[in-house]
Amino acid sequence: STAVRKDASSGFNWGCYLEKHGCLAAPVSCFRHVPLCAQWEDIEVGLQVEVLNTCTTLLTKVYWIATVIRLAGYMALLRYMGFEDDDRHDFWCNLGIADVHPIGWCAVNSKLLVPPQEFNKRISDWKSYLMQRLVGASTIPVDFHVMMTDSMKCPFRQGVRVEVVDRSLVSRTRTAVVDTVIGGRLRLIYEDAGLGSSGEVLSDFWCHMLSPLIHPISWSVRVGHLIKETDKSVDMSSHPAFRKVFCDSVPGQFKKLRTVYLEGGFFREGMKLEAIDPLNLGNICVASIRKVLFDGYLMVSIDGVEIGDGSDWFCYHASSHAILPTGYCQSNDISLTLPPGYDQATFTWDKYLEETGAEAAPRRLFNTDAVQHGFVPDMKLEAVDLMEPRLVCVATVQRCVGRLLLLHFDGWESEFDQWVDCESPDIYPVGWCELTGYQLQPPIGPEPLE
Amino acid sequence: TNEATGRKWEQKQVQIKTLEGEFSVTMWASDDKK
Repeated sequence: STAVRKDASSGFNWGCYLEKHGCLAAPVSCFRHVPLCAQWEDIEVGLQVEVLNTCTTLLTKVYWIATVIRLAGYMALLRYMGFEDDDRHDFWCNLGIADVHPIGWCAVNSKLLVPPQEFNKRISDWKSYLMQRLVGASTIPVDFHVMMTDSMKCPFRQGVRVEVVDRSLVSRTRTAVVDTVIGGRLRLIYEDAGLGSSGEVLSDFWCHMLSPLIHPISWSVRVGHLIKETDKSVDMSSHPAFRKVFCDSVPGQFKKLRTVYLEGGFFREGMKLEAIDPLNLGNICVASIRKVLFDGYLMVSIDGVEIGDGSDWFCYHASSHAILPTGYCQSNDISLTLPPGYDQATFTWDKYLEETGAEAAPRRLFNTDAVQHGFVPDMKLEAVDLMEPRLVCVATVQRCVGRLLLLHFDGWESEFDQWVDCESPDIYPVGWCELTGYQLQPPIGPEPLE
Repeated sequence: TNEATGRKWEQKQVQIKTLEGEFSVTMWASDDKK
């Protein structure tokens, strides 16, 4: 399926793409886990900045004043001062990495403000012109880039050991070592992954440091989750990540999950619910609790497609957005994926529970709190293809249902759509890949690259 | 003060340095964290 997707060359231009499709981008403040999320409300249209002047023949690097005309994630559409209402020379830049500074930065850093050549002669008195337009205006915070750098720090580094879901058998975890960290996304190499003839890693996994799929060392034993014993005969010592001094990760490095309270009853084995299929994330299915682990973790399976040996069970925390009470899909006009042999026209939960002799998991146990997330349909963003989590792709919010967002990957069939939580660490604002140096997968198809 | 972020904005004299010389303007600016 999506694994066949090949890395595309970089060069995708978000600005052109948004303008061509007439789309909005989800604002940075919608993404709680990304750099400057909490500060982004201070960045707004109309701000004045000093930015590199690319419309000059001068050999030295000079700057000019520009106005933020539009924001799209980390990207800003800028217009040099002097172009007035003429939008023909507007340009997009990534505020996190571009040579963009608050007004006053050039004077402090001994840089010159020189107007673009085109209208240098059009305005005779630049001082009065600038005074007229700048007095009373706002500029970006002086510490904008410092805050950006601070907020990109990551508690993980190469050589840190974690426990992570085994991509070849989702019902168990496996010990892995952090190899690469990009923008908080971790490339994890299973400790017994094996190396190919040219030294390439045979099995790795990408996830965000806040992902519910990674855990500190000894988590599996503590909660009662199955973990694969590392095959010590596999020699990984020639790989750089395994030459580091290993360091076991500790709980403080991971996202703290919402506490679950057991008073008044908790999930029990056999209870029915609705759950996002971990292997087909566009489907919300009829599901069962298979095992209750410690610390609020649950093993869940999708009804009617079980292999029978438990290898397709999946671990969700009781606070996960991915498990939902029975009837959730019907109440929210979502098509519930039924076990084979059942018909959408005749299926009812009451009948199914009676037939299977099961009870529905009580509604109060689920984390379906309403949240003002700010996403609306048609907003663009960058999102991980969770079936191939190495890939961050151009995507669109297709639907918003409570906390859940249905994401569509631009250029791909709707069968690849995925449900994610509005606070998922696998979704990012437009420009995040460029900001962090992660490769963005452009939409397939004849889209403008430049 | 922006209540959403806690950041304090003030009217400040900001220096502008152009080919024609330096001058200052009064703008809304924010120095450092809150």
